[in-house]
Amino acid sequence: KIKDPKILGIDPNVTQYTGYLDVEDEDKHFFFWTFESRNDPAKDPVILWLNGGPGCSSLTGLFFELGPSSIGPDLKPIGNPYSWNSNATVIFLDQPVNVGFSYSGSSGVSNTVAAGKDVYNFLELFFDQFPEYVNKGQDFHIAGESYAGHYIPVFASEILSHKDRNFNLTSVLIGNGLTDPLTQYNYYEPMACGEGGEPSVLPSEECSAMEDSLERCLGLIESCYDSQSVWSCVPATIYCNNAQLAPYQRTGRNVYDIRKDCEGGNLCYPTLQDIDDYLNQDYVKEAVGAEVDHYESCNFDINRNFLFAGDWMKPYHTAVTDLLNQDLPILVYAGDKDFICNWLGNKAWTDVLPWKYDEEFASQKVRNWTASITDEVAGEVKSYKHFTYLRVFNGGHMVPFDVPENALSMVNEWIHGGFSL
Amino acid sequence: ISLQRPLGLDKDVLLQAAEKFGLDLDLDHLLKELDSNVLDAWAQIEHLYPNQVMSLETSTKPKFPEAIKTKKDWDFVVKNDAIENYQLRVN
Repeated sequence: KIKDPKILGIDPNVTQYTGYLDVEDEDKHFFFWTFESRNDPAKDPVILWLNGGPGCSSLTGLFFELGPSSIGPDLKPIGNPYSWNSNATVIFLDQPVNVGFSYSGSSGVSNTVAAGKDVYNFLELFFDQFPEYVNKGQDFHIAGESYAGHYIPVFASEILSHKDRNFNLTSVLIGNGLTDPLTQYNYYEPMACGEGGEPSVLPSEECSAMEDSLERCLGLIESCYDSQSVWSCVPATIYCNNAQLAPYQRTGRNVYDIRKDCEGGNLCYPTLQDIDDYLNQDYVKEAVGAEVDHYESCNFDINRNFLFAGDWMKPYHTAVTDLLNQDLPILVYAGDKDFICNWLGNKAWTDVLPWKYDEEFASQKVRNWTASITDEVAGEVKSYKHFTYLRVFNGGHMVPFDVPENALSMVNEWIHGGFSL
Repeated sequence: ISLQRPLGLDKDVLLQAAEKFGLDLDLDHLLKELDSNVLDAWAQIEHLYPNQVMSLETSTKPKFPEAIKTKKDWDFVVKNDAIENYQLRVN
């Protein structure tokens, strides 16, 4: 018998489920871990959380950002009072296959659209098994960050295309996402060179070199948008990432937080290694039923494969247009100390996105956002109808890690407050 | 040994990329389809970033195939006739 994950002491007072979605004919197996709401699971909404990468495990979100516990250096759980399951049931899904505890015996996907079909089928079967999370009309949201700015619009579109689905999709939340590269790649130089609210971290000649290469980079992304061919999208990715991201990376600074240096490990946060070490312990793997004996927070083969499939630069923001035109509420939020998916670029793409109320949205004034938990001005918000952009002060790429109280305020206000902040 | 071509690429980079992508490359057709900006970028990429050209690959193989240990004692196994080939195992 697989042990009850509650024995791990991670939010032991809430019901939790772990398991796998199996795609039998393709030999694909997706791992998930669900924590019921600490408040009222029979009535509270459900959130599906997705980390990005591409190729990074959503258990990073669980243990590093918004889940009920973090992991200390002694590999023991530390409770998180600002977990997003305070007022919602939260599902963490490792996808695509070969990420985290998910695996495939054969091969995996290397593009966002293929990943979306698997996620839809996961949700159908999950709510088949647990109808109590939807049969009283509870809301269901998808939230994620980073490369999930690609995933979420496509996954939501896939869900809405199934009219006979057994669950409702109520809204989506995209944090520090990469969604419209053609717009967002304009803002790496300003963010690194002192126009994003922090002092420049690059010498002026590096800033000039980034400016000089931008026109060509944008031309290549445009070609990718036009053709969506691997032949156009791959060189756009290689050229633009080397021209616009590499100068910053070479400084040794943390790409996820412009205030910090990159310390140890691939992802610049040494505590991520504690999470890997924790999840690689036999008793933990037994308790969650993991069928993969070796856990890694990010699979860089997947990252490379998405990049070389041309997925990185594709115009998935067009799916956001479709979702907004179908009246799906969307929150785009961005911690304002992040470099790699920075707030300048995220604000810019929401301002130019075509949708049925685009002119009205663009003309809205930015106003202060006061977080309900701390009662402090914690950001700046711009909103019209069901589309909202939020700049989160003092947050890096992973907002719930940097400003946990304000991140919980944001999500609670959004999902319980009629999609306004 | 050329520092610009440390891996000794001996084919045109587009042909090499097609091989890595697992695609048949009709070069004549491709040259008409791609604009000069894209073709120039490919040509530069071959020289500027040869390691990345060498690592072009889009299929994902299991990283640790020997480390997969299927478990049987699940509390629920859920199937739905409307979703063939899929099942959910829950603890």
